[in-house]
Amino acid sequence: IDADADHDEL
Amino acid sequence: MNIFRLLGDLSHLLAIIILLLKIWKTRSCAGISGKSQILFAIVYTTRYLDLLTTYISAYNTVMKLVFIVASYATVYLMYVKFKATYDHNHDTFRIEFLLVPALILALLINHEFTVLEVLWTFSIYLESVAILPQLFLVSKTGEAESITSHYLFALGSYRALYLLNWVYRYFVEDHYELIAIVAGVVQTILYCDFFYLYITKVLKGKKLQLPA
Repeated sequence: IDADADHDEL
Repeated sequence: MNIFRLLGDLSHLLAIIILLLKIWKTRSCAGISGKSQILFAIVYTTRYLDLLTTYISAYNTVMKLVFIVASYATVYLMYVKFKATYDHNHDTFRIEFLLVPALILALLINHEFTVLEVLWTFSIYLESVAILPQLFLVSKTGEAESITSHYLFALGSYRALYLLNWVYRYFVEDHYELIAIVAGVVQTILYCDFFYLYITKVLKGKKLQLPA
């Protein structure tokens, strides 16, 4: 599961 | 992008437009907490600093810019243009009680100890409680105009819809972001009492009035 911090949300 | 996220974003956009139109059309910001609006301006500024470093999509960039500009426009209307109508006697929530804990928590619990990441985390924590001065103002005056209620309902729905988006992404994309999820749950819980009043009163054509 990808739990890292790529903030693609608003 | 999934339907929950899109509806959440549109709901967020609708809330901001309702608020700006309300202030502009009535030439008044009575019943609106300037403290909450300042907190939202801080939230968007600190969260969307990644506009300068990361490109995600045109949609993402445009929405971020709209949120930043609209939040500053709201603060300008409240504190400069329609200052005389601002309800500062009732808007007495001490925002340092939200800003300081959000900052400390962001310094302690984050994905990565870098300036941008800590500020992103701070904005997530701060957003979850940024509506408190507004809810405090409503509870102090004991009522809210219908248009203010619609604004609050749209704003609250946005994070509730994001919760569905996060459930969807967890199962479909194997993706989750714990900090945003926990803060989003807190944020949505804060609106529950208001949601109840909105559905039982405002939607039935009554004014949102708190029991004395």
